Amino acid sequence: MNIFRLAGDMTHLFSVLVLLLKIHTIKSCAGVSLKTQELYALVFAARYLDIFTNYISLYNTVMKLIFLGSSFSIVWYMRYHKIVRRSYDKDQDTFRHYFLILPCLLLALLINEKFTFKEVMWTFSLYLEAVAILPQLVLLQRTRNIDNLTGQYVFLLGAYRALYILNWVYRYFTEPHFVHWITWVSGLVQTLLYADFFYYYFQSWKNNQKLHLPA
Amino acid sequence: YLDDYGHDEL
Repeated sequence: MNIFRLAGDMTHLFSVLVLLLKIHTIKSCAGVSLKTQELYALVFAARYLDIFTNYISLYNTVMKLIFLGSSFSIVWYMRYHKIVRRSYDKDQDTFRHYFLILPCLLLALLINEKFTFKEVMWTFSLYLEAVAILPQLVLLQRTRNIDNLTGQYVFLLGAYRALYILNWVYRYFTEPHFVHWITWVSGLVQTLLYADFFYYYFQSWKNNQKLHLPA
Repeated sequence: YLDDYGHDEL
């Protein structure tokens, strides 16, 4: 494991912790898209089908369990917790996430490295993760005052993706035959989706103003 | 290729 991969995983972990902290301690999920959270739960469920059959390392197994557990508990909090669910901006969070799932599934059936159930599901999870942030970005654009924790959550998620790209570049040059086009292209698409957000995030940080995305 | 590595990323 290289430093970029580890930093990427830790940033990913922090993003989830920031979100859980907000939900658990402030008992609010204002500005958080349930659609995006449901997509992430689906992403991890589809990707980690091999969690008990394909052992890589203790680190991998523990991290997979954390991502599965945290994504499903965030969805549970937002849907069923009697206080948290009241702060959910249901009327603003209108992205049709079902329209993302079907094309990703079709694309995974057509473009994959091996036509097996687990491999297609794994590929599906990559495509879906690439676009899963869209409902959240749309919601951010509609939210007048984005609170710090929500802004940091999205920033950390974007940073995690950028670090994974550096990890791939590093692995490409250090490991023989490390070529994963599907992972790279979907990862690159995913990171590009954050470009606009990053621009406004750094602007607000530089000018010491509250984050606000123009419509 | 994939089989050499499995999916070792998260």
